[in-house]
Amino acid sequence: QNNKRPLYGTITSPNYPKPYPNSNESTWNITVPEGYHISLNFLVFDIEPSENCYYDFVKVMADGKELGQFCGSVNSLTNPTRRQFVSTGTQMRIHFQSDFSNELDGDIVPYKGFMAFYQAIDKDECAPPSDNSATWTPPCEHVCHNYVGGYFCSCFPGYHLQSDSRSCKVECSSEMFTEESGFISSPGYPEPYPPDLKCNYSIRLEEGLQISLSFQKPFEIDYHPKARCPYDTLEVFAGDMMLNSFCGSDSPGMVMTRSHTVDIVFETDDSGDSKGWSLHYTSEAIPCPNPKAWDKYTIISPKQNIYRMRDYIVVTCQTGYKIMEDRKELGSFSTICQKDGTWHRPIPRCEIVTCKDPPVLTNGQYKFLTAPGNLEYESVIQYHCNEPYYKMVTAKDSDTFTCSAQRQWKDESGGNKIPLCIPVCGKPDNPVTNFGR
Amino acid sequence: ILHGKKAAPGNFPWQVFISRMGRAGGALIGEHWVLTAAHVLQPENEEKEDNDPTKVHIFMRSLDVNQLLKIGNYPVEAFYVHPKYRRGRYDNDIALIRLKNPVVMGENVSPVCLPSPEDEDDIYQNHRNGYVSGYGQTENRTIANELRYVSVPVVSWSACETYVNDKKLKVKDVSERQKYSLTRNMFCAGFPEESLNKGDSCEGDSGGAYTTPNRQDTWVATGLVSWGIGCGQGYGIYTKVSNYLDWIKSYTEKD
Repeated sequence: QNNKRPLYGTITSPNYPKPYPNSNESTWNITVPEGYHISLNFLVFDIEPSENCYYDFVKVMADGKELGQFCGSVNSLTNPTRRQFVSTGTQMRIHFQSDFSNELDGDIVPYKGFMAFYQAIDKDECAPPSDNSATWTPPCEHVCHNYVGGYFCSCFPGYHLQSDSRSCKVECSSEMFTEESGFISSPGYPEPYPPDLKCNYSIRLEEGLQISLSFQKPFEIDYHPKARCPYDTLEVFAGDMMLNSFCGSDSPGMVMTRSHTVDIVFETDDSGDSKGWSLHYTSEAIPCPNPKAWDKYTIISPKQNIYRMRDYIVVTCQTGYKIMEDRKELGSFSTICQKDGTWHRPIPRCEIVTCKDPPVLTNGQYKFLTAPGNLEYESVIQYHCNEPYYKMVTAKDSDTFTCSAQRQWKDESGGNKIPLCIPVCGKPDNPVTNFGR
Repeated sequence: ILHGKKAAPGNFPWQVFISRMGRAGGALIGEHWVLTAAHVLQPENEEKEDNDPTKVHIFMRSLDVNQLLKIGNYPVEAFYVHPKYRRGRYDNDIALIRLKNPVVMGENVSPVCLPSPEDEDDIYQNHRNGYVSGYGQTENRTIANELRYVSVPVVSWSACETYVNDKKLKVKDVSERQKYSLTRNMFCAGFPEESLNKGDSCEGDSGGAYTTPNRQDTWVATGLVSWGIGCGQGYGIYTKVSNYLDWIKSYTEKD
């Protein structure tokens, strides 16, 4: 009789398991929270039998109705142990009553009484009543979701749940889409759309993107064969310009808007039974022209078939070449495809690098083994000392130097120390000789 | 040079003409280095030691003194006298002169080599001939304005020692006698026949190189003209360059 009792429990007759007292009346009121109903089972039942259970009995009541009055022992027909009592509502009442004696043929008979188990059971509010009562009203206008202890409602796409948490209404006057792709459909699609709609679906994407609309099937908007869309209309705007208006049952298929702002306006009159429309929109950036190298020394990466907004390329040169932009040498170069489909910097050129004049060798000189005077990458020079008065000393036995990609003259080992010319000693040009003997 | 010959161009391209208190010789041993005798730079007759390098004038590139003077001198950056040299004695009579600017070698000027340890047995052996050149006094007691040279043989150390000691006995002045000391840092070269007109180096040749073509026919500076008892009257005494290779290289190899 306490509302705060747990969601399950047992009820026993007075003095149970000892015989119940005479002239006793007891009542139990079971209450569970909203969203539940009550299930009751008798586990033990031993009440003085009588015709119509007139003397002693247990009465079960729920939902304003009496579910039965019971007495007897295990095998009697009026015993309720094989039944499950289930309430529709949140309350159940058990009433026990005994008369002044329990005698049979002058002998006192002890009756044990009863023990019952009750529990709260989640109520599926979404399910219609099993007795198909005509008065049942679904708890949700569109979709009902049951959960333990309650339920909630939701609406079909394009509809909004109203403040009563039950009914759904179309609200599509300012639908905004900012993802680069997505789906849009008429309210309730593919079920017939409601009357008196004035929907506006706005797609707003970054400048430089171009939106394409792909209308799906079924496509069905009320029309008249001899007048252009007199009832319901679907209009597509690109920016401020209307591209087209549609009705009927022929899907427009693909619509290329070439704009990054699109509005789809759908207006219906007060009648009709058409299924409506749906579309998948996608967007693509404006492609930039394929970058072309000016010469075979230019390396463009990454290589792509199409370059679109935000794609960028890096230009490098082959070894021994340098990047030149407007006669200015660059350490590195990259350019990005802009929203208007142009590259933000034109592709530069690659020019061969040159070395400075080779270091002068004191008491020696160099000569070109490649084209004389050419200081470009991979030109080769060889040093010589002024013989016979000097001889060469080299770091790694190399007198040959090549103009490297780093614009330095390097020997075969990669060193840049030029040889030394050191004087030859003890070798006179004209040693003294005596001819006379 | 006594009883020598006029040198031809290219005979002794290492010959350096040094002018300080008087004339002297030297030997070019590298682009920056001239080897000479210590007493050329710190002579006995100088009142006090003067280490001013600007007073040392170096000439090269010609065999003619007048021409040398016209060509001009090679500025001296510094000179280094052997630390064990003492004025008035001739032991360790060796010095190095560092030139401010490198010498550009050619037909008329190129260095002489220093002897290698392998050369020693060859170039200092008794009777081994070598050549000494210079602009010093000739047999006519005139100075040579053109480079002259003479070939003189090495004399054994014992023969030289005997010769020097004999001469020493005839000297009465004690301080003079001290100069007559032959050390192992010296060797003698010349002819024993006193009465003959024989070749020798003489005053003005000091510091010049006594050179020997070694077995590889490379000319090496075997000695430096150091001292003697008169000229042409016995052996000339030369600084033994091979004893100073480490000292020389301690300077030159820094380059």
